[in-house]
Amino acid sequence: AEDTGVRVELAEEDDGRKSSIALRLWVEDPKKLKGKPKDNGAIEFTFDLEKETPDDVAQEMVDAGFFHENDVKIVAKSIRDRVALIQWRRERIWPMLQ
Amino acid sequence: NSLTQVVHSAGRRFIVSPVPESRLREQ
Repeated sequence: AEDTGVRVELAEEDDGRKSSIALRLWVEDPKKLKGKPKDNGAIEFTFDLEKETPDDVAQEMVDAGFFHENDVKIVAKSIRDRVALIQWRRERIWPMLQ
Repeated sequence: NSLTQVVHSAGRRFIVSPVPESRLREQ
C-alpha cells in the first residue's frame, strides 16, 4: 500500500470472525497531509467490515476535528488499505485454521 | 487514564491516546 503518512493498524487480535474490529490510526508523517492534524495522538475506533466504509469513518474524523477536510481522502485511503489487508488475510488464512 | 481522551462523532466513539515514541517516525 502507498505510504500516505497516516498509519492504520489493528488495535486487537483479529479472530477472523467478528464483523466489527478495533483499529488504531495515527499520523506518522504530517508533511504528507494538506492540513495540520489536530495532534499526533493515536485514534482508536471500531470499524464494521460489513456495514461501514472507510470514507464514512474518515468524514467522521474530519467532523470530529481530528483532520482537515482536505485530508479526508488520504485518511479514507489509509483505512481502506488496512481493511483490504484484513479481508485478504481472512479469505486466505482463516479457512485453513478452521 | 488522564492521557486518554474519548471523542464522539456521529455516534462513533474515538479513543485518543499518545502514540508510543517507538511508533512515531523520526521527523
